[in-house]
Amino acid sequence: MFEARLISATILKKILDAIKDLLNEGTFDCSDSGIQLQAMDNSHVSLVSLTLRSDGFDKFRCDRNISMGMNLGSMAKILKCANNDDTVTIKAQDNADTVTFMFESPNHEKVSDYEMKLMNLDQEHLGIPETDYSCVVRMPSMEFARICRDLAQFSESMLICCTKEGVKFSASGDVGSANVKLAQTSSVDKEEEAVSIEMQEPVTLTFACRYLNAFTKASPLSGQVQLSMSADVPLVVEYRIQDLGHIRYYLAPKIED
Amino acid sequence: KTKQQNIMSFFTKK
Repeated sequence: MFEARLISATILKKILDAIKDLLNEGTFDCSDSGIQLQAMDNSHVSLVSLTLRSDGFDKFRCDRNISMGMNLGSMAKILKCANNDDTVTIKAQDNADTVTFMFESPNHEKVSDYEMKLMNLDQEHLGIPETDYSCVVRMPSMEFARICRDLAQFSESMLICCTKEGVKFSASGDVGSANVKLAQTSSVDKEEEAVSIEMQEPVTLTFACRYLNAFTKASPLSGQVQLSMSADVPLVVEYRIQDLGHIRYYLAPKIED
Repeated sequence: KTKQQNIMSFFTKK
């Protein structure tokens, strides 16, 4: 028996919004430590890794490890039926071929359940090595989203250059060129507004704007985003989900042809 | 001209 309850459906809606542009389907691996999903986009350029810890749920029960392959478009249809303040419970029997989403209104007067067929997905799991990154940038997630949106107008690719002075995002194309420089903040009123840079070695890498923009769909999950970079390895874009876990996107860099 | 690399070339299959 698997059962996981969240007090507010909003968080699940936001998580789905953060992955459904990149992935058509995904396998949710459930164990007593929580729920994990790891999947590559169709082009095998990026990898999404979602971790939701069992202690972050209002209720969590997982008697036997189960893997539930879900069509994320279908899951989105179901979650649309939940109000933001509804409690959501995800339930499945051991070896079941369906999963049930149950939504309860705050006053418990309306209860709805939606059963969805599970899919058998033959997904490859990749081992991600522990890496000490040359540069780790933390910045407001809305600022990162804004920069990705703005620079995507100029080119398919964006250069991210990180030094101890700051981080610079650049794009150039037929229209002209764009550069956005962010310096480390010295003092801020709110921690969420801070830009911080931990640098061992300066790094310059090129990435596809389309994927970066897809990652920024996770912005509503967290006030801050963390970018981890080293030469010639994938960028990690991480959004922490408060008290519940995180979503990490890995993006392969572009290289000179 | 830049070439997009594949994510699988960086990670090992489990």
